[in-house]
Amino acid sequence: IVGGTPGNSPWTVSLRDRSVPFLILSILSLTLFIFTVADEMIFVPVDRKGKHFCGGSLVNSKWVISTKQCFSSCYVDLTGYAAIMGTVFRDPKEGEAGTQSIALSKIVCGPSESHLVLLQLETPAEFNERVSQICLPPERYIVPEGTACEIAGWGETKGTGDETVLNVAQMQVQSNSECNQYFKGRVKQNEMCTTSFFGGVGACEKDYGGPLACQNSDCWVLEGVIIPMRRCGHQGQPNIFIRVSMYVDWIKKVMEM
Amino acid sequence: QVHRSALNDFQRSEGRELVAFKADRVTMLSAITLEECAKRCSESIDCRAFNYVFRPSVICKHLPWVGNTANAEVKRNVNCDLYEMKVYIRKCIIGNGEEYRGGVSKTMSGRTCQQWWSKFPHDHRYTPSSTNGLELNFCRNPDGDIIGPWCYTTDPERRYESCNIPQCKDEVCITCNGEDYRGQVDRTVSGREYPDKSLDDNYCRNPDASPVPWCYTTDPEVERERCDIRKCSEVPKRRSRSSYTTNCFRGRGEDYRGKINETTSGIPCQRWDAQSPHKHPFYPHTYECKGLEENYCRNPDGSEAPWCFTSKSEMRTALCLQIKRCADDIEAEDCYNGNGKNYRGIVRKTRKGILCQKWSVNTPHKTRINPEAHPEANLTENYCRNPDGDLHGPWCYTTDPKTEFDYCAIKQCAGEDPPIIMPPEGVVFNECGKRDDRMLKSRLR
Repeated sequence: IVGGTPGNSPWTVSLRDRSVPFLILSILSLTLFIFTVADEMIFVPVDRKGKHFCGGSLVNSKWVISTKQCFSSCYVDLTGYAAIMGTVFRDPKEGEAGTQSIALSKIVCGPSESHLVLLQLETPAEFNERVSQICLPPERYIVPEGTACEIAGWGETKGTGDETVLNVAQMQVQSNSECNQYFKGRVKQNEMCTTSFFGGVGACEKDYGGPLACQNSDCWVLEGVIIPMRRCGHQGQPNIFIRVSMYVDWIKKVMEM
Repeated sequence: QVHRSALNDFQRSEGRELVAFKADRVTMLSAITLEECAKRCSESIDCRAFNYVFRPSVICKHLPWVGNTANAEVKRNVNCDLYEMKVYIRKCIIGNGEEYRGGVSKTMSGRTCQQWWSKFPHDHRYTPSSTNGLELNFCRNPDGDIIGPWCYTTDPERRYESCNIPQCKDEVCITCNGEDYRGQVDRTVSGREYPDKSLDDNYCRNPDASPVPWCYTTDPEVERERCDIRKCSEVPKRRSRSSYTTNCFRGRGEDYRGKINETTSGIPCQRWDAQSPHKHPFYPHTYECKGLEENYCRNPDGSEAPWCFTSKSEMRTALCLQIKRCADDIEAEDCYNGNGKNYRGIVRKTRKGILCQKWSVNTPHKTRINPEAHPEANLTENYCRNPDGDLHGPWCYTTDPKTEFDYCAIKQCAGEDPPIIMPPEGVVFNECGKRDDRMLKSRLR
């Protein structure tokens, strides 16, 4: 999240990949990588827990919604993948109170063009003051312009914040017609926008799949899902999300079936 | 492991049994471990293969022939694994071929070899025994000659000649980094071997995008080492050009060859042929089939998606997730009006190409929506239908046990969009979306 501040978002989960093979892990890790000449490598193991790679939202105790962009296919083998919730820390310590880490057991791809996936948790999440589900909007509901919303994630801050804790950024709904002035008509009906602040606020790498939650009296409703955009928190650029209300019928159908 | 396992000398064929065509030459040992069975076979003078039966009880059956011997038959048996001595099935040689026990019996010029037991037309001093492998008229190398296996010939004019049996390391060359290598080199460049974790493929492989095929070794001091396998002289593109994509990526994006050269957050990528600001092992000339041109986003190592080293010294790598994923839907075979509730076509495939399950059966998925529950929906056979008025079109249960239902390979007829519904005012939510903001302050403290 660019331009955010540490915050609380009990429905936001961190999706963790499986621990990766030595070679990849050693290369992508910034520490403990030892390199020898004559192109042979000595591998030094680093910690083997999965890493945070994308966000998601709890839409009920057994299902998390995220974006397909985070997964290589609708049939990806989820062995070793997990969702962590109940903590504001990106890498909570072993046994940190209130943290729940639950394996992912199934992935269901949404209708084409939705770029959404539903991920089933192997065991139901326990709801408490740290973990709760977010409301789903009515089907095909258009959230009014100006509604107060927020995005949340543990992703890249581009130096504007601390990536080891959950960051939250506030923004308001912008109508598609206004948004299309900036994006020259490319914003579709199944997408929605929020205003841009001049300081540049928005989601970035590893926030994808996370929530755009909008206030409705004293509740928060999942109106959008974060998808990758070119550039993050770019000054003056509105943020685009997938409009969840277009797919509430599919979400409910999957959870029922 | 401290000792070298005898199993290293055998190639395993899972679920196979070598049928004994001479029952009297079979030795049966019961209730011994696989390791012991292999050890005894190696030590036995005429054992060349063994069946290791593990159900209903463990039996080790030593056989004096291998599957490629005349009259031998290998059949399927899920309760048994076949182990054959590699030296008897290998068609190439390692080193000078002294261990070669293959069945070639012609010299490089095509002359037929003379039987080793015979002294005619050429007299010689070699006598076949149960240990020196001088069997029939097969090429052998009893004197460790550097030319490799040879034989006396049946041509009076030519006493002996090499059989020109290829070196295993040359027999199959590798393209790119050898990811597709399936040859029979089973030791490293310095001769170290692979532990016995999985014998049927203990040959050198390249499962993790290393520069060349490699293997773990039985040397406790050396965990893994690369293997010496000849590089093909011409460098064909490993995959046909048609699998390459330029404006989207499939799967993990290994075949992406587009020109996006910045990360999702807009940071320019570092050139692959540069080592600053980040040093890295992915030299374009070492990974010549991975398309490491310029500073384009690529996936040379099986990561989740195309990525690159960034030009920011404090950020080593980043994914290029802004590149669209190619739609992996198959071609639509029909179209529907509205939301497809009245569709009565005969498409029976999902958008991913999976065959639909019949509406009237309950396997692999129990159908809560079925012809009894929805008599009006024309749920015949396994044709795509929309009995519940799904706004995303006709769907079906699928024959893939992991995918309960999916939308079909049918698109909406041109120019139709389902209407937007404006719900009534004052929608009330309960037991969801509640947050206790006071809690955050206490936790962060």
